[in-house]
Amino acid sequence: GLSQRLQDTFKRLRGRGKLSEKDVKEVLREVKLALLEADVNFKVVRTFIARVQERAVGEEVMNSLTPAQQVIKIVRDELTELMGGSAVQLRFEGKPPYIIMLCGLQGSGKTTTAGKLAKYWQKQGRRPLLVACDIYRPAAVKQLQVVGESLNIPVFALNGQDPVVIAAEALEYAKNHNHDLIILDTAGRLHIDAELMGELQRIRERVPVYRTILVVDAMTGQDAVTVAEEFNNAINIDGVILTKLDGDARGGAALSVRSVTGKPILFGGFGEKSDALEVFHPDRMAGRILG
Amino acid sequence: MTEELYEELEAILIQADLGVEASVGLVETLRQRAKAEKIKAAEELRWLLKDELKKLIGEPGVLIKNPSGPTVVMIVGVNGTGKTTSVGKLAYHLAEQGQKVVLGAADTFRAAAIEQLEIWGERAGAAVIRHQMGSDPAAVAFDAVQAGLSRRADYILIDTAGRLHTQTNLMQELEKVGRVIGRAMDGAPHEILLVVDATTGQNALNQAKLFAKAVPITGIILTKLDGTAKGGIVAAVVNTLRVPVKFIGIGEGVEDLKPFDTEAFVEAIFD
Ligand SMILES: Nc1nc2c(ncn2[C@@H]2O[C@H](COP(=O)(O)OP(=O)(O)OP(=O)(O)O)[C@@H](O)[C@H]2O)c(=O)[nH]1
Ligand SMILES: Nc1nc2c(ncn2[C@@H]2O[C@H](COP(=O)(O)OP(=O)(O)OP(=O)(O)O)[C@@H](O)[C@H]2O)c(=O)[nH]1
Ligand SMILES: [Mg+2]
Ligand SMILES: [Mg+2]
Repeated sequence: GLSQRLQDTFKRLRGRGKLSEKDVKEVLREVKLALLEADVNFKVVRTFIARVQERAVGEEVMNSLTPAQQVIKIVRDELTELMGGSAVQLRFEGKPPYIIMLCGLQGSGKTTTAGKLAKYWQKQGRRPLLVACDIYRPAAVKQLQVVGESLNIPVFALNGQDPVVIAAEALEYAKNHNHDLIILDTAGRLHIDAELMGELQRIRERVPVYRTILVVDAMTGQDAVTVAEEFNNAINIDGVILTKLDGDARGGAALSVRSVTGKPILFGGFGEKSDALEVFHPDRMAGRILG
Repeated sequence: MTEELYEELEAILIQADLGVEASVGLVETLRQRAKAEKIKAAEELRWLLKDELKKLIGEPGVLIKNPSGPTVVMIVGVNGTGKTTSVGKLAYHLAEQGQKVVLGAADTFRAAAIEQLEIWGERAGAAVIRHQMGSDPAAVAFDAVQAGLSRRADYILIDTAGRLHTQTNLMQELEKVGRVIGRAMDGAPHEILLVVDATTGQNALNQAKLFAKAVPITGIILTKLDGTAKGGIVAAVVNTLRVPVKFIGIGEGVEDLKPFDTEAFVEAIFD
């Protein structure tokens, strides 16, 4: 991995005292390659390298007995810092019911995550209501209903209504049935689909959405930046959930998404079961990205 | 020929998810060709690169047709890539061509997976063979093949549950489904298509390698090309598995499955 490659690089550079500009480039190139292989976006990598450049070839590295390890530590610290430093807890403040709207590309894991969030917050004493706002995908409503049933958490669904109306009706229902938390599961959509992005905007105009969360697949490649940027520009997301982290994707998309939106990654999805949700830890993710 | 130009081209490839190794390799080949062919113009260089990329990705493949009896197609891949939707689209496309299609709902795990495929079956006019949620996927696949044989279907498409290539037990399950299909009919499955999401980065290569260890992949379906992702990872997948890309998914509707076109795919990378 990067550790071995940097060790080899420093072996070659050892005993030269000060690093030449070419040597500096070589060390940084290894870091750049590792990040690109981990699916961090090309432009994000460029910005990141510029950020760590000075430290990565400065005093603390050159005077170290283990310069390769020192570079790794610096890179890892910077990655962690860039992804928010420490875990972020979503707080519920103000007047309930709190509406959480999940959105994202097709197949990213929204419906599954809706169930996980409902269970997670129910354990913390909330009374969640799941809302089926995906009226397009075959059996999407049924999918959420099956998820809700398995968790004994109610699912609000309406036949033949558009998602904006469903969200509004769900809010009324929640108030009348003492639910303090509403989780809107929306249809997967492309960030370049003006009509469907408009639908999300209309939902936010119609009901007071407390938090808008973008659900992103951890194996997403270079496109993560474009997707996150477009969603953020259109509906101002509050946070991100990274799914399918139980696989072996390095997850560079985490850095890309955080980098371009400035919004925190709140949770990670680690499996298909309803308990496979963990608070996101930037430091663990940094280590994983470096591989 | 400036160094900047080569770097620019390398950046395009990397941002298309071709991967660092493949991108660097292609640009290196480009440098050598440019030198050998005395290339002077930037447009010529770009054309050469497209040419090399087309060679790397290879020709499109076509859906296998069993000359004697139904053709059994198994659809596999990690979670959420578009398998069920692609099965539905393929069924529709085949039915439009007058082929008789039977579907096997072998995802017995995920909530409403069976119901989802049943709706696609209705759209395509294809019978759906199913059991209960939680039943043995191999048993469903077996029954689907048997049903296809007795009904003299032209195609039997088996939808399987999404699974991560790192889940050993689920990869073993997939292997078993493949074997059981072979017991229902000699030589089946005739086609095993790996569904890859175009938004996927380098992980698609790991996916391809491990899925190919479990079952003999014969082709790729690259989905969600209607987004902004270029799907460049498919180049590495094709070269590692030595199988062609057969179809692309360009949307969520019945008509949104097209035969792969290498030229159009490469052009889109440079758009
Ligand atoms: N292994 C794993 N699978 C997951 C995870 N999250 C979701 N999945 C699976 O990913 C697939 C897609 O999940 P869905 O919840 O249907 O995704 P979605 O975003 O609602 O999809 P659309 O509504 O079609 O956009 C399913 O097979 C899920 O079981 C995760 O954290 N790990
Ligand atoms: N835009 C777009 N969406 C697609 C395409 N193919 C599939 N989808 C969508 O992607 C989502 C997931 O599709 P599925 O067919 O459920 O994926 P799957 O691989 O069967 O998922 P699991 O069985 O849960 O692993 C759905 O919302 C589909 O409509 C495509 O080519 N383009
Ligand atoms: Mg969904
Ligand atoms: Mg499916």
